Amino acid sequence: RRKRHLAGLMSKTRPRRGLSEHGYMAFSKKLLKWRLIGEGYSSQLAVEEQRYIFRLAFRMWSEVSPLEFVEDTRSPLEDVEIRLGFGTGKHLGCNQRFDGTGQEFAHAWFLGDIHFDDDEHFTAPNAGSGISLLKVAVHEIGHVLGLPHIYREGSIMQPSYLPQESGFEVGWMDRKAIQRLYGGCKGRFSTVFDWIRKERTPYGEVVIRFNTYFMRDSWYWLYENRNNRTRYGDPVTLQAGWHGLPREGVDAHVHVWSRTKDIVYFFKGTQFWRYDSEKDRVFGQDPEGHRYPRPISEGFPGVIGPVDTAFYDRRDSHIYFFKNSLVFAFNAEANRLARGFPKNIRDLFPAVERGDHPNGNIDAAYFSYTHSTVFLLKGTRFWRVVNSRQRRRRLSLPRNGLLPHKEVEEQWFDICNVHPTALKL
Amino acid sequence: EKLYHRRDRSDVQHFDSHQAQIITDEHAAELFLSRYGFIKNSGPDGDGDDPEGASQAFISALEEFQRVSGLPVTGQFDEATKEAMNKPRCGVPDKEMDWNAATEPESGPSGGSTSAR
Repeated sequence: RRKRHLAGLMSKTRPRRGLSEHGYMAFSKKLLKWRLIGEGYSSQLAVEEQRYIFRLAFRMWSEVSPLEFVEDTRSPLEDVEIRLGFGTGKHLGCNQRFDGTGQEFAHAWFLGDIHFDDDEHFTAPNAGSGISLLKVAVHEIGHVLGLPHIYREGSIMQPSYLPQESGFEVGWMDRKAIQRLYGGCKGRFSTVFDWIRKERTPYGEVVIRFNTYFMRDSWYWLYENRNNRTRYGDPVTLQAGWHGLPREGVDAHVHVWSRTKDIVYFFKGTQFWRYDSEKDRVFGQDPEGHRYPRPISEGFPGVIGPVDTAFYDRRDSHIYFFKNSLVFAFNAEANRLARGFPKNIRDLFPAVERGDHPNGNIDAAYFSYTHSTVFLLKGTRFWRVVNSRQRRRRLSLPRNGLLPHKEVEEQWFDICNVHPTALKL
Repeated sequence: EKLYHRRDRSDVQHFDSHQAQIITDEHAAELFLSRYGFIKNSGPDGDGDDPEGASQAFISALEEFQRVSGLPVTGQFDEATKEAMNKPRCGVPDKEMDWNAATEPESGPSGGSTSAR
């Protein structure tokens, strides 16, 4: 009776590590170490291939959660949170024997051990046959992070293995499940912009396309507005996608797009670059003979770099440069500072709700073609600028008024860092 | 001679590998359901004093497994259920297991030290 009573007490006092519907937050740390145990290598794949697949599996969870993972082959094993290994039958001191080929192909323990049954035929991603080690690894890591089995089509956490679809990714449902445990991804951005490109269809028509980009120091994400998530496999380094831009990132992107001009600029420090959207690299020398980078004061007299951010307002063909609590409006047609500027940001962009204002030093001023409005971002928040449609509906709204702030992560989802060692996967 | 036709060796059957026991009868099915948490607190052989209750537990566990696996809920160990049980799968239980029960057999040597940390 005493033993039963004690057992009952224990189950009440410590959090149940069973598999409740949403799982449990297994780790309170954001940076987790993992290791493929030396005596637990698979006999079927090269060791480097195994380690690559696990690095990719961890990165895939990192891309959708605030967690970062780093492979650690040196620290004492007890300092490594997640340990992976292969074995057959009785294996790695585990009390759950593997059953040979078929049925159970892996299991995970909530203390961070993941075992793979080496009698199964594990294959590299997209091999088209066997059992994808990547899919199984993502599934078992999900368990170690605290996710239970999820019986929904499309979830990687389904208990039974589904043959490899090409291009397997962590789906929307699993993203929400892991974010329910660890929260969404937060962080400041260097700049946010829509990049416009003219493309020619197979029929020779010119169509105009855009994509949304979020930049954070030397990384960037392409954001797929239609899918409400970042592009699979992002972030990538700035060098990989924006040739010629400063390695450490930019302060601002401006696209001057009018009847007479179609010019893309990037700003960093006291200099600026002109970007060749056709060749997808910065101009060394532009058609007008200017060599880049150039001093901002030379190209935009009256504006002193570094700037916090900037955007081009097609309504009045002005570039608005933000610097601390000041805003410089620059007439892009007349190529001079507009009269009466700089102005205080609170005067030019008044708060619709008293006191709800970024008060300068913003990170990004972003005109979104998806939302047809300007957003001001600062830290983890954004303020939406009242647009003409909203002013028609509510005449009391001031011009360029800032609507009450919201959290960036509630509007743009899954813009998550990965550990630098996983960046180049 | 071990023949290799495909570069990734995926065509080579591992003749010397063990095979998981195929689930073909209700006894094996009961083991499966117990292992993955669909049957609680009693092993397949149970303590034998309530066969009616055990079979009802087996049927309801079977129905639950069929439900979460998207199969027709028949409560019968039919072909579709057999096939689903034999699919490659993760070894983590599907249902929340009562750790104490799972680690502390009902009968067995007293002391049950396995549940003590």
